[in-house]
Amino acid sequence: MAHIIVLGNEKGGSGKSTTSMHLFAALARCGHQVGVIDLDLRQKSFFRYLENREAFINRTGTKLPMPVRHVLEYSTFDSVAAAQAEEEARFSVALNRLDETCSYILIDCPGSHTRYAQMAHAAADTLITPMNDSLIDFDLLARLNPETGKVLGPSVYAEMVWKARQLRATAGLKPVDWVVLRNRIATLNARNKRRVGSALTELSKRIGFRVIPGFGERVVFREMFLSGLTLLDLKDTGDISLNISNLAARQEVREVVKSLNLPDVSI
Amino acid sequence: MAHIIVLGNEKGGSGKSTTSMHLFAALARCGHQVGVIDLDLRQKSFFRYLENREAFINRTGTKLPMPVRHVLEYSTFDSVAAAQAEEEARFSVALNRLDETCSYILIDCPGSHTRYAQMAHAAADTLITPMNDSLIDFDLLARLNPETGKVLGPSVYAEMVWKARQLRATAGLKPVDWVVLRNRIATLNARNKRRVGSALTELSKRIGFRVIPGFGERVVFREMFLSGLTLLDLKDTGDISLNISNLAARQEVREVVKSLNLPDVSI
Ligand SMILES: Nc1ncnc2c1ncn2[C@@H]1O[C@H](COP(=O)(O)OP(=O)(O)OP(=O)(O)O)[C@@H](O)[C@H]1O
Ligand SMILES: Nc1ncnc2c1ncn2[C@@H]1O[C@H](COP(=O)(O)OP(=O)(O)OP(=O)(O)O)[C@@H](O)[C@H]1O
Ligand SMILES: [Mg+2]
Ligand SMILES: [Mg+2]
Repeated sequence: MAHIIVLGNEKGGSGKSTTSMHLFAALARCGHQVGVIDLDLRQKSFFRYLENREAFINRTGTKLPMPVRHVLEYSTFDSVAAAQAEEEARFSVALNRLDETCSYILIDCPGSHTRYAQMAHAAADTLITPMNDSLIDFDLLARLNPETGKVLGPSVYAEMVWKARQLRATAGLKPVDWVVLRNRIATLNARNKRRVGSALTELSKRIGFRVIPGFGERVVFREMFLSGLTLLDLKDTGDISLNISNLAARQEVREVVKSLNLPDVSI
Repeated sequence: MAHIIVLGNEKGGSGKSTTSMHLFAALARCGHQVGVIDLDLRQKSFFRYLENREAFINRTGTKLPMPVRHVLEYSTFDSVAAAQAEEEARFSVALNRLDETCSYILIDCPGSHTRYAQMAHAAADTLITPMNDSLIDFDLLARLNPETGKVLGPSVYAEMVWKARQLRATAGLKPVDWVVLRNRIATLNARNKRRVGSALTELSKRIGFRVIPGFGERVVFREMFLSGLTLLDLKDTGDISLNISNLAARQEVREVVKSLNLPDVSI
């Protein structure tokens, strides 16, 4: 049974697609065949990144790993109940098909609430929620008392995850490993970073996730979109620009993969 | 007739809510009564920021400008046609009500495609599209040839804006001023910034927007969410931490307001 990793956060621009791409590259380099589903059916940032990668492979002849892609469409049924049933069937077919050939399935969610995203959250063995170091992003997990900074209660995204966990428990599946990954961390300004950090620590105990140090704000994480490459691919493409930021970025990716404690993955 | 400013970009986390908050603060300080609508009905980041501001005013007694908020709800009709008609009516009521007392109406859109967002784009006198300095964000405006970097064609968000402009023309309204605002600009790495910049310049001629230099990546734009303050409010709250980044941020806000060429606004 393939291990299912879901990248989820209703907050837009938190880094789901970027993390999906880099996690795919890391898993592929550990020798795994990776299946991927992009649930952001309008934007498709993750699948667009992969299209660019495929175009790069075709025009340069460079050997680079590619995942097995499964494309999903929304149901066009008018009735909500019929549409939901059709989407559940399609989602289930997608997982089964990818499971035939892949040891890992990566699912990138949109920055909005959709039925497919809800299904993905229930199917996740590992749920990764990237977030900016910002109390605006934090607000989607939980509301804080603006005067004391204490947690008042869960917000819309945490409630969605809770509902998915209930569905998972009802289905008799083992509990999800919910990992919050800090992304676009600023090099300066320790105060804001500490505030978000302590809010996350307090909340993690209450709603059951663990926090891992993630990625700094680094242009190398976004400047290779057109070529479909990630910094992990630079050995194969012969581009050995090993500046300090790239070395640090590589180490960040390694640390993230290690802290995910994934089966049959050694970094 | 109030001047309607819409913050739109289907790409999540591009800075719509952050720009909405700072633009509100700037307009209020120019003496304008500002009406606001938050169309991100699930996340409500802009209205949450304003709730925190109101709580700050109440507990500290500080005098700070507040906007006139109008809350919209989705229609619960089953039929898509009936829901659309109800939402159009509610949207129209919202604009008329705010127009009674406000010279400016600010509408913050979600990072996804909704009917209300489509209506807002057609109603906009000024449409501001913030975006990260990233070809991943750019991909929602237009697809680039991955080999040559040339524009291949419009993407899903540019098509949505085009459709809104047609609706606007049909309604006999004067053309929208579509402004793309660069946000979270990195201090280093000129190469990526140049690539995005030249892609924007080429696209702006083809699909009719203008580009304005926007905001740098600065913690001051996000660290005051809990108090509901912006850096423009710090004079009133007696917090005169005038470090270099804050002075630069203040200047960036001033430049943005100036380049928007808004009626009865002098900075
Ligand atoms: N660690 C990082 N360093 C620099 N830029 C980053 C980093 N992570 C993400 N970005 C940039 O931030 C923006 C948002 O990232 P991304 O598209 O991965 O987020 P997302 O959560 O998938 O967004 P959406 O909600 O729209 O699907 C993109 O322009 C991306 O290139
Ligand atoms: N100029 C900036 N400097 C530093 N941080 C910023 C800046 N602009 C935005 N941010 C941060 O980036 C994140 C995304 O910004 P914001 O919520 O305003 O985007 P949005 O387009 O409204 O997102 P959504 O699509 O979810 O509505 C937030 O954590 C915000 O605090
Ligand atoms: Mg994405
Ligand atoms: Mg927003």
